[in-house]
Amino acid sequence: MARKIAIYGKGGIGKSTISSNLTAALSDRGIKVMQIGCDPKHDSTRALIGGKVQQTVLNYLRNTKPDARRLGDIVAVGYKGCLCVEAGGPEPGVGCAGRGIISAFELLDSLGVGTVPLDLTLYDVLGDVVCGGFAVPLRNDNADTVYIVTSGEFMSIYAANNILRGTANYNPDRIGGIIFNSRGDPEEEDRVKAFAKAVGIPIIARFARSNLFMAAEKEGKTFVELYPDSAIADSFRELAAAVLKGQRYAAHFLTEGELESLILGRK
Amino acid sequence: MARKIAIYGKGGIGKSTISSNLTAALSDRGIKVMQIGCDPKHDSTRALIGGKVQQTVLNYLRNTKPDARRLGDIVAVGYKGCLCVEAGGPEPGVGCAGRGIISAFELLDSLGVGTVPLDLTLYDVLGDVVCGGFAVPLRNDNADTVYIVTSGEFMSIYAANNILRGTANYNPDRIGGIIFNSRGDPEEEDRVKAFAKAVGIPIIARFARSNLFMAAEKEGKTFVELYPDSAIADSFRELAAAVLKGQRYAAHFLTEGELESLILGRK
Ligand SMILES: Nc1ncnc2c1ncn2[C@@H]1O[C@H](COP(=O)(O)OP(=O)(O)O)[C@@H](O)[C@H]1O
Ligand SMILES: Nc1ncnc2c1ncn2[C@@H]1O[C@H](COP(=O)(O)OP(=O)(O)O)[C@@H](O)[C@H]1O
Ligand code: SF4
Ligand SMILES: [Mg+2]
Ligand SMILES: [Mg+2]
Repeated sequence: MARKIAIYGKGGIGKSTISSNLTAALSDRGIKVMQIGCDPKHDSTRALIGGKVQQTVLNYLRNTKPDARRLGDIVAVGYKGCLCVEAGGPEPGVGCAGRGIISAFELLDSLGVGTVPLDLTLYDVLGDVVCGGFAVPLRNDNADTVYIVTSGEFMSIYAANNILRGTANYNPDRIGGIIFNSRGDPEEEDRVKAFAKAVGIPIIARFARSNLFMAAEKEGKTFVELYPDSAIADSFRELAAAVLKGQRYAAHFLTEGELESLILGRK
Repeated sequence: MARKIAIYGKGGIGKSTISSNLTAALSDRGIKVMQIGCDPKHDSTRALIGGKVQQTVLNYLRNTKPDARRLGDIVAVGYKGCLCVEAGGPEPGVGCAGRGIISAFELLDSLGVGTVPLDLTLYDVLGDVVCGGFAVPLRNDNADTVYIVTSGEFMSIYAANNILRGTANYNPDRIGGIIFNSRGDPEEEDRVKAFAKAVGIPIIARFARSNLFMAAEKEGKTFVELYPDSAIADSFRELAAAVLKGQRYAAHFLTEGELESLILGRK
């Protein structure tokens, strides 16, 4: 049964890092993955295709006549045969920032992506605002499981809570878990644990802040590819196993007041 | 001549902290300010009204019949007589996240905000995506000057660059300056300086990371009100003077490639 998962989180929190490493770990197991970058920053798949930034779907649509469009032009083959797509985003201020995602979903559909043999599709989605194109992966037929990447910073947990609210509006029983990607402050862990407990969703993976991520980024490779024998690579393999197991939880969320008093001890 | 300024930046970067303190410093000078929070997080004006979170315009619209609506219901009087409004945001996943801003502008207009004697209107606007309602303050008749709050973190500068691109799409000659609000990492200053130089826009204020901001937040007051004799309060007064002087610059921006190579030394 082909799986479709969405990875959401605040911009800059490490979604693409987590996504591309998860894809690499799954690909190492022979699982056929398509990773679709859904962030106007369009660099989700970079570490899977040797550090290159592939052409976005939005750009491709602008430059290619309808009858000349081919699936192969927007799908890049990456690490161990995984497939890579970048939706792209419009010029800031010109239309919905999520428009690239809407266009990408439509084009992939019309070019027959449904006929590509895949085990898992992974959407790497910007979660600062859960609206317009950014909410498209949340639709029931688009993702069976939603994972949320967060650090222990208040704004990141605030975004995670918003993503839970957004998901609940479509189908509340599809949360795969919280992925804790630390910024390196010691009090982060308690905050994420408190949040996870309050919303009844487990932390299914933990990644410490490490300078080696920057090194991997410079090499244009995933951490899993560059440091396969490291503890962090093991953590990505464990995350891959958890994703394949596919356990899901209800999308509970807190009110803003509850969140502030829980995380910041306010009121 | 009544001024209208917009303060943009990545979510969590310190826009509301900067905005409310700027409003306080201007109010200390007897300048009549209206601060309008344009972030779904709707806590922009909290420090100006004693730590309370005022009712949002969106909420007010939902609960009040059209003929019962009064300007006084959505405008709160705050510190030294400044006026405060919160636009609010919709439920995540339900419609455009910027919808509260659109509704707020429309309601304020229809209830006669144009007749209120004001020296300056300040919009505190979420800048992660510059689209939909979040781009409304950028329209020419809405803001004569745009200020951008950033730290030295890449994602914050990336957002600042996006805001410049968004502003350029409406009217490129309205940037009042960059406000550097530091996270506390030593390399931040060089990054912000390099960015400011590359886009030809000066850093008009600098704020170091300080635990006193959290103390002020706990008290429900602005820094300017709680620590009037501090160096930081002086910096807010200097920022107020710069805002009143109103010098403006062209909204130059970098390509993503230029930004990455400048800030991260990539490629
Ligand atoms: N655990 C970590 N330790 C150190 N750096 C990290 C870690 N996770 C991510 N990064 C770095 O943070 C930056 C942002 O990560 P990215 O995956 O692009 O975020 P997003 O996709 O959420 O915008 C990248 O430079 C990345 O290498
Ligand atoms: N210079 C600073 N030093 C320490 N904390 C700060 C500083 N600037 C802002 N903060 C804190 O950071 C948090 C986010 O600030 P806020 O103004 O609410 O951001 P935004 O409005 O951009 O979302 C608040 O808790 C605020 O007190
Ligand atoms: S729906 Fe969301 S992404 Fe689209 S215009 Fe509105 S705020 Fe922007
Ligand atoms: Mg990304
Ligand atoms: Mg704010």
